[in-house]
Amino acid sequence: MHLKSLTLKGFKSFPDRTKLAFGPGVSVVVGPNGSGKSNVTDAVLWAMGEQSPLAIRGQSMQDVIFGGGHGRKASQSAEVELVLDNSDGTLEMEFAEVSIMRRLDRNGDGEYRLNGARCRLADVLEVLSDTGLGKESHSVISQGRVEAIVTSKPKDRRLLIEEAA
Amino acid sequence: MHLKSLTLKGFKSFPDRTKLAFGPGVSVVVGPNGSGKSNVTDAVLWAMGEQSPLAIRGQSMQDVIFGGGHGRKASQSAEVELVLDNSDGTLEMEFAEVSIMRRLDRNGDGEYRLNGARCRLADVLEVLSDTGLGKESHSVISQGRVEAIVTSKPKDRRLLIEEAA
Amino acid sequence: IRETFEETFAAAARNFEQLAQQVFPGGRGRLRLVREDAGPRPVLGGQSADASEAEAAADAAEADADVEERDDEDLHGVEIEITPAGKSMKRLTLLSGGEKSMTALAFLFAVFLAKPCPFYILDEVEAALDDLNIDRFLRLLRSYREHAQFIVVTHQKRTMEAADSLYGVSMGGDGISKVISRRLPPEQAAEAETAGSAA
Amino acid sequence: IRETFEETFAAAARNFEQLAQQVFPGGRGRLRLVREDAGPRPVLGGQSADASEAEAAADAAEADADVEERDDEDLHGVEIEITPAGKSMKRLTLLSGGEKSMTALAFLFAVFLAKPCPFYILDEVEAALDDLNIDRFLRLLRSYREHAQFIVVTHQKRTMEAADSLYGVSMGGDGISKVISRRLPPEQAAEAETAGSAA
Ligand SMILES: Nc1ncnc2c1ncn2[C@@H]1O[C@H](COP(=O)(O)OP(=O)(O)OP(=O)(O)O)[C@@H](O)[C@H]1O
Ligand SMILES: Nc1ncnc2c1ncn2[C@@H]1O[C@H](COP(=O)(O)OP(=O)(O)OP(=O)(O)O)[C@@H](O)[C@H]1O
Ligand SMILES: [Mg+2]
Ligand SMILES: [Mg+2]
Repeated sequence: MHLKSLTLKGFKSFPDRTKLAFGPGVSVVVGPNGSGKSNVTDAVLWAMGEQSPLAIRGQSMQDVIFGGGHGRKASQSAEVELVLDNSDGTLEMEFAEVSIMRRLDRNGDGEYRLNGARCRLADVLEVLSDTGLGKESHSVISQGRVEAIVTSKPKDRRLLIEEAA
Repeated sequence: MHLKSLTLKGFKSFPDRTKLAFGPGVSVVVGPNGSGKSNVTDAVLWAMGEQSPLAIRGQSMQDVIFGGGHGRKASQSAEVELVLDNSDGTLEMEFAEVSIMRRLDRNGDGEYRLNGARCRLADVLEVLSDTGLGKESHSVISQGRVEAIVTSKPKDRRLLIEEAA
Repeated sequence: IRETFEETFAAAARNFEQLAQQVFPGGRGRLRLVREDAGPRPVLGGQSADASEAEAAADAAEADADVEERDDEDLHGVEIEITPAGKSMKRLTLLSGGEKSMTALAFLFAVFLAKPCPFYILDEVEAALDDLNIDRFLRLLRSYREHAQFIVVTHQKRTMEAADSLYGVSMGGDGISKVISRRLPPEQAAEAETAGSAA
Repeated sequence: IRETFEETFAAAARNFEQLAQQVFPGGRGRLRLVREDAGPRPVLGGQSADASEAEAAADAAEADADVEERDDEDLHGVEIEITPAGKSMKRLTLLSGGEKSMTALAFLFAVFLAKPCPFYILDEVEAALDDLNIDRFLRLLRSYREHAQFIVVTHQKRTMEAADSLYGVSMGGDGISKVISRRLPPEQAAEAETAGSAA
């Protein structure tokens, strides 16, 4: 089971549809300060159902919608799609590929889709937790957060291990 | 008015008396991870009257006393002396040099000294605040804390400016 | 001290506008006094330049008005606004790690220029900065080292090139730290800089 | 899931002991289950090696005893103990920035080896690391890249050398991010590594 692709459209500094295809091994994302690297990290967290705007540096969830720049108007919605390759059957689903899509527009309406079919956040979380990718798993370490494992309470570390288990 | 020297003895990873003499301009402190650079930063904060062990990475204030290593027993007390050069008369004191010394031993007894004479914490804070070096001044930015100015509340930034004023 | 706050703030605000252009070339920034009860202004993208300028003028007027009401002063805080080149002004929180660090450093230097402290201790403040921004930070250090002592703690080689004095900290297998220091003569420092930039 | 926690924790604890020696050569570390109500043990320096070993044995016995009492399990958390080479075990909080990062990474990899997630996203986790520790981190990445995908976000050149695929993110003067990606053939990646280490 691995990450196949990530597609952003209208999300933070990515107004145009941008697809990143991931291969096995180590993928390194580089670029200057402010170019958009951590926005990619935020997109993954967001697609996996992140509920707190603060965790992705916003104050309201609509902050993730592209807000405009020189010569480009603000977008009306943000959309991120995460495609997981399930060809080794890790996920108890019939599909060889699992697509998780999340969308939000300016007036606050949003939706989740699993393989194109509308679903609830709970359905997405269930699929993810089967692979240990749940909220507490820390499979995503955001910028500035690596030392949190050391400064956190013993109880939080236990939750991290339980999530993985 | 400038910093003339910093002397550590029994403070964190400096069991032996260690004196750093500072000149004008830019002084750069370098060394590998864990060598003791930030312990120097902590020593300055501590000599200036830091009251919270957390601000210098401890849980109790006695954590600053050298705790021993291979072949060296723990120290019984920690002492830091900060010497300020007042030859331009910035501080309203008759002295050309102002020495601030703080000491703490294992059973929790501590003292402050101004030019060798015992004094209270309040006296040290008063001398420092005359030069804008008070608690809120942020003339010391600890490791990992630079972004705090941006993530802090507007009220805290106001305090920073008031302290400098 | 109230009067001094206004003067210091005004000077810091002027400095910040200049420094913001230095650390965000092509961008801009400013400091504003805000009332505590004012919630975060909704920051929607897509505002035309004219609208935001009119708004800025209105804000400046409002800020002056606010400052007059002495009895309300306890409600005032300092808001930072930053617009990096080509972007529309967003929440501070959305800025990248490097952008937040540069903004914080610009603020610190802005206050410093208004009212210098005798010395500053900066511990690994450039950790999030890419090479271009580290250079901008070092340029700031070099331009202001006449005004105050800067003690910069770092594990980065590039930052060493800006040093007037160097302090090497090391720890043996015994858990004990040792320091050796060396004052770099001006020519040597300049030489090291040229060599560094050529490398 | 209770049972699985014990198994996963036991495996993670074994891995952590090994990894701690890798990231802190000459040092050691371990994970302990602790009751929530146990306050932080007073960490006084100067304990003789014998005393601390006896204490460790007593702790191990106590930890096993704790684990038996299932009704108390909600009170258990995972404590991390690290002793870098030559130092006596101190509070975790006293560790340096780089040491905290390495400890956190050792913990993460310890849990990962016990129960891998399909992918990991690590955003600038090496910011506090000096060159020696960056190398240790990259060596870990390289040794485990068969077991999971690692997506590493960085602004550091050295980290790029460990890449199987490279994604370059850039932003124009219009505030819009663009990505260009390139898969590095294994020989090319190996070549880049050799060139990098020779540089
Ligand atoms: N909704 C949005 N609309 C437009 N731009 C946005 C939005 N949200 C964030 N940005 C911009 O994206 C930039 C931050 O990008 P990001 O955090 O990904 O940078 P980065 O490459 O990680 O940089 P660093 O190396 O400094 O961490 C900021 O300049 C911010 O203004
Ligand atoms: N009371 C003490 N007694 C002995 N050693 C101590 C004490 N307090 C802290 N130390 C040790 O000092 C070391 C931390 O030093 P410091 O934080 O100054 O490192 P640093 O040079 O800033 O490293 P980095 O580059 O990683 O930030 C730790 O290994 C810690 O164990
Ligand atoms: Mg980033
Ligand atoms: Mg440090």
